[in-house]
Amino acid sequence: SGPRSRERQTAAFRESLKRHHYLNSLFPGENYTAVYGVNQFSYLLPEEFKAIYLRSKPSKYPRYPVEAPKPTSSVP
Amino acid sequence: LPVKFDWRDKHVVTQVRNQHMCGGCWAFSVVGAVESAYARKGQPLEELSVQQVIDCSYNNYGCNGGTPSSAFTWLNKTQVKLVKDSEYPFKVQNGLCRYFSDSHPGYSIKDYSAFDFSGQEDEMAKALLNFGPLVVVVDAMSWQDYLGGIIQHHCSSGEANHAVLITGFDKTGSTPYWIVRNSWGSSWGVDGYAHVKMGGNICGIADSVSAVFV
Repeated sequence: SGPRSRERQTAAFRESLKRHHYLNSLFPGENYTAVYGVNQFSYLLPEEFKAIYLRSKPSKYPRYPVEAPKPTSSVP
Repeated sequence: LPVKFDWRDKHVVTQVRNQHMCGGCWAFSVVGAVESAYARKGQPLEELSVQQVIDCSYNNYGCNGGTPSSAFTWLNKTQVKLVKDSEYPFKVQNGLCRYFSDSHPGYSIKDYSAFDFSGQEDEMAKALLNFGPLVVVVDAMSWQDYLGGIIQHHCSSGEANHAVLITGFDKTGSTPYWIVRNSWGSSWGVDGYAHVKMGGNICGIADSVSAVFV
């Protein structure tokens, strides 16, 4: 709330609209590609969105061990 | 491998939830996996307490962030029993950990596994079938603006920052995709879900993958 916050929200929304245009413009002919537009996060600046919602990190895990094909002992 | 599979069709996935302004995606994804694991074993599908994980998983930071791996380690080491969501409801902020008596009913885990499946997404699909919904950590920066369709660009591996739950995949169309449950409410994306292209480790979806056993 408050005028400063409203200005910030308006600025974030304007930036969002530009971003949507950019994201949607890059691969226009691609099948079923994602569509970007206005949603509940459009009033947040990307850095605000990141600070609130993106609060996890990946962990370094071992590679999944795929069962190696068994060697053929005799080939006819 | 079937061409299409979704654990939702087996009625073992709870409804999409909303983390609101709490950075607890890691807890939502982990609790979602435990809920599904119990439902797969024939228990009633129940919403379990995310707030309990946020408050009590001491090796994480509650609404200020955390990792699924630390949460699974905590659940496994302590054998804490997760209680029902109705008994310990979500309040969008960190709180003091509430303890329950040993006789109080709840849901603990037996073990969990965690692997890097990059370059092996077909194996990852098999793991989804065998082990149930998978917890993954993705780069979700561009998901701020996502409305629908299949995410194929605008995110990268190596910069993951958001934990979610894969419930299925669909390979019937020309662009196969993972079906990913998010925790930003059902009005976001495709009824609260995102579709992410299979193959190519889009958004780092195959880098940090874990499954839980109960």
